Amino acid sequence: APSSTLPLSSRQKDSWHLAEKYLRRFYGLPAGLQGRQRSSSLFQTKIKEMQKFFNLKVTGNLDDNTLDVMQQARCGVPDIGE
Amino acid sequence: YNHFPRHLKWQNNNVTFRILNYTPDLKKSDVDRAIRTALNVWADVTPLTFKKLYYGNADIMISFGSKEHGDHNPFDGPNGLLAHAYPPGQGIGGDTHFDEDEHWTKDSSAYNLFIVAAHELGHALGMGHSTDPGALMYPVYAYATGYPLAEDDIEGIQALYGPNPNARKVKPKPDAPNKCDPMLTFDAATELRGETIIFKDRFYWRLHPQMPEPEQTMIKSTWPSLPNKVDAAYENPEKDVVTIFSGIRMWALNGYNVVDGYPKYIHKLGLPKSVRKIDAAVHISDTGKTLLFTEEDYWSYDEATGTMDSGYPRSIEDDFPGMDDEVDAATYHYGYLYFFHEHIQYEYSYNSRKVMRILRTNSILNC
Repeated sequence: APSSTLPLSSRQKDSWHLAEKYLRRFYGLPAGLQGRQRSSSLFQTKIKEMQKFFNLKVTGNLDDNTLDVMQQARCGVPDIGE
Repeated sequence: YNHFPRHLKWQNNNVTFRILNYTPDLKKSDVDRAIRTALNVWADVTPLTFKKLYYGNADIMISFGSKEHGDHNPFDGPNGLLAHAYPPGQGIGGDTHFDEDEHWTKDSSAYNLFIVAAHELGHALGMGHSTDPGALMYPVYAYATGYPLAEDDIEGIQALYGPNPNARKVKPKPDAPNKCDPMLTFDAATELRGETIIFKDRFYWRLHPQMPEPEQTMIKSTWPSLPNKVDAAYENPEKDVVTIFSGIRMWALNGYNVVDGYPKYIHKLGLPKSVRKIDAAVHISDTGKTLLFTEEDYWSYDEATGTMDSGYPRSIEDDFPGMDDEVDAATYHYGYLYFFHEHIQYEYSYNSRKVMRILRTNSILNC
């Protein structure tokens, strides 16, 4: 995950925003400031959980395959937890 | 499969449901049929029975709504979230909501209500999401025809409720193939605009040269009009067409679109009527010929003239020394033919006319 201190392009910001919403809704990521979220190990852990669930390569990084899955039409029930 | 925490389930096998409102996208009777059929899918494999109520409180309250619709779990407009349901319990437990901002259909043209309803009602009965891409309870939408439950779904629901004591035999879909199974075999393989497509059962893997990890998808999610199983496939890059074979029929794809006028019979290529299936197909761009493999023989088709070359069929074993006598799938790259037979892959040099390497079939899938 990129450091929160480096400026992001608009496309990268959209990707991180999408991922944060996705992980919050489906993987129980707690709400938090986006800047702090990106570099947190919890954020990476949640990405890994999602990648493991979908049988993607588990890297903790927001690669294209991971983002592709996050944008697919799906059920609104969380994948893990209550 | 997964269940919800605490394995929530209905304590009484007689479950009631009520449809509170209807989407204008479909006739009322189509919605009723989709919901009833979706419930029957689960009833057929469990002791559960479902009774429809027309007023009052039912266990499963079904409704269509958009954005914020009363449960503080808002939908999001078209696409994205399609629906959700709550696990068994009092009050909102079991309730099932569909996003009215989606376009609901009874075919593959938009989101198929029956498929989504069967998935959501699985949640309403206690099923969580499955990690198996072939399971109905996989979280991502995928259009499919035929019997909707995979073995994984049936195992999951019967772990909660047990089997149907009056069960008629059902034929569940097989679970998604495991790409790292050392005994994995392929049904077909082809190039498609720079990517390699591998077909296996109802699924295909898409391999991009720059991305080592293949992506697995259901065939019908991408091409709803293709059959559930593919026997052979090849790309003619000059025409930008991929031909798919299944039984005695063939389809032509232009990218991800099926070309009009298909399917056609494979015999249109000049094959005799005795050929009922093509095992593998590969286009050799250097010669402009397409090789079609059936049982122990193969044919050579001239793409430029649209005719079969004379002197065929010929024996695979005779013309490709070192190879097995049958082929499951084949591809061609830079002068090498890659033959897949059972769990073995043969790298065959077209110029040297010999096998250069032998690998596992699934080594191409980053295993």
